[in-house]
Parts: sequence; C-alpha cells; structure tokens
Amino acid sequence: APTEDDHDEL
Amino acid sequence: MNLFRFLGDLSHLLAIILLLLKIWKSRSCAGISGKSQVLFAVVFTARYLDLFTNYISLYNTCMKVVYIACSFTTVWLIYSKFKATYDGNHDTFRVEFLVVPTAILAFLVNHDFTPLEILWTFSIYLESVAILPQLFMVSKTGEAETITSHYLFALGVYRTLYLFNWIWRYHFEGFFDLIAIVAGLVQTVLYCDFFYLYITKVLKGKKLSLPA
Repeated sequence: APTEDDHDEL
Repeated sequence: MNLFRFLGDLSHLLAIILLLLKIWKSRSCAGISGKSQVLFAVVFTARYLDLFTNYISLYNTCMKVVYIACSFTTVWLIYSKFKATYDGNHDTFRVEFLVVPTAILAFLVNHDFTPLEILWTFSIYLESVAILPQLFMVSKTGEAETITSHYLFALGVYRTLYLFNWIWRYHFEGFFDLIAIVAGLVQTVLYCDFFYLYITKVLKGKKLSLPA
C-alpha cells in the first residue's frame, strides 16, 4: 500500500 | 529491489512499449481492445496518485510517469488518431461488470479506509481483471496477430514475476501484502490459458488462432 514506507512496487 | 521485481517491471514496460510501437508502426489498432487499454489507464491513474504525496526513488517516479504517459498515449491512439481502424464491433465486453465489483471490493477489503488507500486497492483489483476485454476480443475473433500475442505474453510474465518477487520478499524480508498477492494470483491465472497457446503456437512460428 502507498502509505507504507517500504512500498515501492509498481 | 530483487531481480524478479526488476525483471517484472522491465517486462511490464516492454509490453506497454510493444503495444504502442505496434499501433504506431502499423498505423492501426485492429485487434486491440480499447476497453482494456482504458481500464489500464484508470489503473495507473488510481494507483500512482502517490506521485504527488510520497517520493520513493527516481526509478520509482520515472517508471510511474512513463507507465501513465504511455497508457494515455495508447488510449489516445485507439480512440482518436487511429479511430477508423479500431475494431469496436468485436470489443463488446461489458466493463461495468469489472469496474463496479472491484470498486465495491476496494471499499470492503483494504488496508486502510482512506481515499488514497482505497484507490490503490481498487487499482490492484481492477488490474487483475483489466485484460479480460482483450482476451474476450481474441476469443471472439478467434485469433490474434503475433505482435499482439507478444504483448499479452510480456504483460502476463510481468505479474508472474511479481509473484516470485513476493515470495522472495516474504522469505527474506518477512514482508507480505495479502491484497497484492491474491490479486496477483488471480491476474496470473487469467493468463494461463493464453500462456499455453503462446508457447504451443506462437513460439513455433504459427499465428495464434483458436480452434473453431
């Protein structure tokens, strides 16, 4: 989810 | 970022560019579902709104911008520039059957009940089924041009590689996102039948055509 810092997946 | 994730991104990029080039070079969008392309444009728009709120990396930002730009360009080519070649008669999948259920599901099953998060979740659910109008069109006409088959294959490989990426991340980072994983599995399964046809026919130099 975009709110998570480590989430950089497309 | 692990290798699966990176190759998945590249495969996704390859698919998008392949489709753009095919339409541009042949000056025709025959055999391409405009509805699937509109759904993908909606997917990217809903998912990448965090471009305005959250900076992750130059790679991340560039890829998002390229995906969105290519996606909207494709839609423009189909519905405006090469509109005369668009095969609307065969592009008859009812997209409301995809958009409405995925939107409802995004409201019900999400990580956080905030506008950005719900839109992100909606984009994940919608992406998993957005190819259906295209697959429906192929099944309706009974065939696909070879380059269209390459496009579909690259697009299917992208989410399959992401599955390996999620296994990797779970194993080495203890990280998992159930929404993305389940939707990714659904998305990959939808391509399985196509993968089989691609490997047994297209790779052997034959055009993809379905038995009558």
